[in-house]
Amino acid sequence: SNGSSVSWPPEFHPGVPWKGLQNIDP
Amino acid sequence: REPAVYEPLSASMLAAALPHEQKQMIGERLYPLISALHTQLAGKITGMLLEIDNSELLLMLESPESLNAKVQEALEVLQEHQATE
Repeated sequence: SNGSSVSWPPEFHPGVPWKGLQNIDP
Repeated sequence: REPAVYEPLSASMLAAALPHEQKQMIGERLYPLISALHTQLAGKITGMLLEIDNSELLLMLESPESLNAKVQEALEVLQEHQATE
């Protein structure tokens, strides 16, 4: 493990649509 | 480049938005506050905090003490997580 590909947590970037919540029920 | 300025978020503004828009609206306001504390990790910390309930996030936006406490918690979790990677 080189620690360079940590997938969690999803990062928030201002002005970029937030995609961190794929498990929200409609 | 000037930072975007957002009006304070109210519960009624949030209620009028879709769930993913609600998180976006909160994130846009949360990020600059967290960025002032932890520039490098602001994106990750904001992402973590956005998993919290919106009602609690609204309170955090109005209370620097609550926000700082949660940011500290998130940092510890993040460091623990990175240590296990």
